[in-house]
Amino acid sequence: EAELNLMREALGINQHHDAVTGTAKQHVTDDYYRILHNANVAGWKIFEAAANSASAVNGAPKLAYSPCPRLNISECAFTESTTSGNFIITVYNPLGRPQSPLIVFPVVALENGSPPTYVITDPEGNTVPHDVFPLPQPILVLPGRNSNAEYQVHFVARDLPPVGFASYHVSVSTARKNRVKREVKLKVNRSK
Amino acid sequence: KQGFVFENDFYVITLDSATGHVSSIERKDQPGISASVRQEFMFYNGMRGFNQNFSDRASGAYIFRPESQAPLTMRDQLDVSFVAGDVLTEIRAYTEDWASHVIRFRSDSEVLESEWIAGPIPIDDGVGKELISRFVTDIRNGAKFYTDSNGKLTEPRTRDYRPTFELGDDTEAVSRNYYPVLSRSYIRDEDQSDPNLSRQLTILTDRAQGGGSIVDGALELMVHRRLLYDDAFGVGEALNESAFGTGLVARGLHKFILTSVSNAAKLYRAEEVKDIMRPLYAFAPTSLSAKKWL
Repeated sequence: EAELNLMREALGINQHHDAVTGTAKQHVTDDYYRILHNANVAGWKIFEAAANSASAVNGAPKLAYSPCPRLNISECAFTESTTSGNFIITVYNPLGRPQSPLIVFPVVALENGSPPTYVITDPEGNTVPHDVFPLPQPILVLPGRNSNAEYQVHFVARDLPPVGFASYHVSVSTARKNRVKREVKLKVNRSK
Repeated sequence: KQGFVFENDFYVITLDSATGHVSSIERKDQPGISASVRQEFMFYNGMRGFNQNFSDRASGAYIFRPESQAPLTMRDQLDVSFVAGDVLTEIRAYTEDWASHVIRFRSDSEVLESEWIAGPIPIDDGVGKELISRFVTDIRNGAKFYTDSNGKLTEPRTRDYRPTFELGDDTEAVSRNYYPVLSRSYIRDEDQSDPNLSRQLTILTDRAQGGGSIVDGALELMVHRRLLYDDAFGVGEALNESAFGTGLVARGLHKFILTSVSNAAKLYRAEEVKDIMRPLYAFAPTSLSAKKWL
């Protein structure tokens, strides 16, 4: 309830037109950011509790979830530091019908210059196709981005259940070089 | 000669080989539905002023008032590259250091994406700027474009026209045709004698933006602005977000769909709820193998 109240408060305050449109002084806008950030943290706590109790129902071990709130700028401490071993990605679909979103996370290059190799397994045990792309250059130089990730992994979480979860198992290995998709320059020529 | 051609199950997208801009989009599954489309980043210089009288009115947090009545162009020839994978393809187009985007499409999707990165907007020349992403097409929209009203009702907007009063001459061509776009905007062929052959270009936004159809066939959305004068409506500060000492950088998404008018609403309605109800995901370490985890 305490977390929900933080979120309610944030929703109430940030419905003000100044919060929506940016018609406020910078320090007021910074305060809107602070309130939204607190609500975001509270939301993740609720997510973690719900995900843990859901997995407990099925007898699965409890997991310590790490959210990555800065995925919008391709920054994620968890996936960047996990260069070997296994991890779980639990995806929650808040929509009342199935959807198949793209799941994206940033990864770093190893000493050999290539990111680790990933094997992603869906809840039915099928291997899920994925790509490893180099991040676009403007992302690498974003001011305020605190990340060494130069690549991103993406895959499609197919047919997520309505208002439900699906967990994907990711096995990370450095055994062989990852086949990163190459960025190919197009020869654009005005004279032609 | 014909340009660089990309395709998925639904679209053929062609880039101009001379400039790198998108030049046309064609539906593979809907014969007759194709359009010449040029997307580019452009900008308006924000009007300077101290708000002493009407002509001295500055562009600011509340007021959008460009200095000229046509947007200024950026570099015509883009740096373009692509990355193609098993899941999706990305076309990466770099216009300037402060304006670029990635056109992304999955092999099986009717929705194309333009993920833009804008900023920091340069102000070394002492001029505030308002950056737009503009789509110019051959769609004959007859001065009409459509925006949503808080994601619900779709409102038709007619250029230089108000339904309840006579629009005077003392207004400005760009500003008077800008409207709020909360989640979607579209233009479509005015002639809908055959709705299966009339075209509609819909753009879904991931945030509220301003937009308009300033000339026929065009649809523009303002993605970022940085201004150096207050517009005297109460903020008392210029809209100059100088984060990190360099100015704010924004990253966002426009989803765009070209389809027949008869098919458009069922596509964009389904897609826009996915934007509002985006999936959340989080990561957790495990010592279990995939087999044991299952």
